[in-house]
Amino acid sequence: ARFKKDTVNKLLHLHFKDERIKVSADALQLMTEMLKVFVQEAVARAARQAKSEDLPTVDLEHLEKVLPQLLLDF
Amino acid sequence: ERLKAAVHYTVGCLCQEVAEEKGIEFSKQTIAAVSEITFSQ
Amino acid sequence: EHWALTSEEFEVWDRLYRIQDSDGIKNVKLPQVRFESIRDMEEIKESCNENIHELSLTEWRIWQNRPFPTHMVDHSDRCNNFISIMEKIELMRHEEGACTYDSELMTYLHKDDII
Repeated sequence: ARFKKDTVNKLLHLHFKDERIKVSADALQLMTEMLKVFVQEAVARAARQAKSEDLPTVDLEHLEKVLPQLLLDF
Repeated sequence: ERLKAAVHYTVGCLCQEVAEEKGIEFSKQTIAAVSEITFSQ
Repeated sequence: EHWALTSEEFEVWDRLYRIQDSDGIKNVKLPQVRFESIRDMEEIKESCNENIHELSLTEWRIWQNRPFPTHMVDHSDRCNNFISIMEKIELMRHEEGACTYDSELMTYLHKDDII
């Protein structure tokens, strides 16, 4: 699974003041990859926390435990 | 909201991949939370 | 538009991921962060929608004095700083009476180093 480049392009344009700003193909590729890495890191860390507690399901609290350090790492 | 749904869908698919790889389930709320965090990131 | 979900993707999203009222669970959002020292122009409206669970960055604060395992992305310097400060705070929490940090540093204080 991966983010569609058009979706990431749309996300970026949400925050541009001037909608005529263009995002180069490389920048778009990099942002798309970065978003995927961010999600995979968040999900893997939360899953590892749930497994360390021998639980079958990753719940909000497992994500909240790893969240402060995750946000500081990105 | 449509853009959020598009992000949420891909986050769900990525969670599915990790779930299969690690043999663990993700609650709906966790997937929604990861999507919300990704959107704000 | 290419950026949006196709009808098949929308169907999957609606069935598997979208939080429905029938799920009996709340939607989720990140806490609003305010800069105490710089009053935001528009005051952050405290949207206390009881149907939304606000993710907590402090609920597990006493767990933050050690690095959590990482996956592909290592801890940043910022994060390691945060962890070491949380560790200092944790140690201080167990102190009785005077603060050792204070007394340790005072021995290095030179009058002409300060105004």
